[in-house]
Amino acid sequence: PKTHRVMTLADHISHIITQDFARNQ
Amino acid sequence: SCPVAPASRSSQEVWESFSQCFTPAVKEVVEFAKSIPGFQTLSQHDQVMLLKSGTFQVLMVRFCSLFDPKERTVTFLNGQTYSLASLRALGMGSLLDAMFEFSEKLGSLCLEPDEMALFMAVVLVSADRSGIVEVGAVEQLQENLIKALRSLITSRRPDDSTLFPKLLLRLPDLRTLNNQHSDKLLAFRID
Repeated sequence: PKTHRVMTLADHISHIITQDFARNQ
Repeated sequence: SCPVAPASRSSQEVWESFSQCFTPAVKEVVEFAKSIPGFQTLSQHDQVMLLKSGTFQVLMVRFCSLFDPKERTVTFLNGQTYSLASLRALGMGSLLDAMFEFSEKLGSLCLEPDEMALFMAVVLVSADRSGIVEVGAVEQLQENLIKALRSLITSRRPDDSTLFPKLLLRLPDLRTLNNQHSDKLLAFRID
């Protein structure tokens, strides 16, 4: 069975931004 | 891979696909921010805080061009097109209705691409200041960008003194959209 990670759009945006800056440090 | 969700795709699959649409779009906003003159002179902390507060609003402006009022469809940045009816079935009705309304208002101003880009820069640096450490630096950047936008718009349309104020009035519209809809839920499949 599939499982899903559920998050708000705001949290998703935050997550992508944090990842991007961490990757580029 | 499919422009309009066929009956064979479950609503769950469509929802997962819709959720994924936001990922490349957010990354593009981060790249766009880095290209704004002066943005990278802000502290990294403040860059991150502005992006967290403002990306949704920048996306709303960006997504306006993907709305087709005649066909009542929305095309996302991965190329997939969804009818308003199919998206409404996913529970995004109130957000989409608000966006169609916003995109009609912004669209009526008939901005050129460079004006739209500068407007998006203003939107980003006008985002909520909670968590910003060097508020003065952000305010100076915002002031510079607003001046540049005013200069660009008024030099192109010297006879229309209402356009720039109308454009600035879209900023509170965007904040309202953000407050009403950024807590909407997305779902990502974990394999």
